[in-house]
Amino acid sequence: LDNLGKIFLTTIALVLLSLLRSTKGNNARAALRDDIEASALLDPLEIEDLRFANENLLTKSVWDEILKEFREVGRERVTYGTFMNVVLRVLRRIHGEGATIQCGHLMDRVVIAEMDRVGREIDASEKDGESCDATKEIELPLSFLLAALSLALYSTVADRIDALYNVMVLIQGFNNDAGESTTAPLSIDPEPETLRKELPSVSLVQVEQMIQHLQNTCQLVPDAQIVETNANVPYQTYRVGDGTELTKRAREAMA
Amino acid sequence: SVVLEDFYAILKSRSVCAWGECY
Repeated sequence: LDNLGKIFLTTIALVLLSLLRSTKGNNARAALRDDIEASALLDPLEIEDLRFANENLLTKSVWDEILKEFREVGRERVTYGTFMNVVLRVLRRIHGEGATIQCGHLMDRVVIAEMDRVGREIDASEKDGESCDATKEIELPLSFLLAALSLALYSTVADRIDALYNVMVLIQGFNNDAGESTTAPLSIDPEPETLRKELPSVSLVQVEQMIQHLQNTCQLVPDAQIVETNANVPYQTYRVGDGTELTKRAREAMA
Repeated sequence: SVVLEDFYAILKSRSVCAWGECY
């Protein structure tokens, strides 16, 4: 009873401290979310524009044709030029001469940013490098380019997931090579349920890479990309997680 | 390894929330 005042004041101080800590943590998270939004290459409205502009052009069936064409090409990494040649060849075969990706500059923006990033990495690894001004020649993973193309794919979310899964199956086919189990059914199946049972599984690494590609092509919401750091004193701090971390967290939640 | 259903669940989980659509 002699220390009642002290106990009371200590309790108040602790409550205030925890409130302050929580506010600082929330502010840090909100600031990071704003950063992610501000630095995004595309905003959600642009993505919507890209998708609607290609409403009649890039549907799931056309996408399947594109994948078939890339299966013929048989390369896991291609330049953007080669990639677009193949895509346009399929589009023109289906929709006639002159068909092209509408609002393609939005897709270009995402791909060029990736080429810059890869170019910088190459420059950094080859110190006295012939600085990559030949960005056009940089080869990017086919899975990344297809993830970028999926920005323009006009379809339901379920179909889009199918489409991306087929991309991973295709790439896995290249890896396994020898041509055998590559022949994953590339959809246009009237009974998707049957198809799903037939689809082979893909490696976890591929899934992580695909999530990373989706992140790099602005297809994940900012909130989902935020992960907690180990620093929680004096308040919790946050950072942007990569594909591996986001996949791990999702799998933990599923478990 | 991951099958299509798992991939679907991962993309639609709150941790990934692709295209803003999550459970």
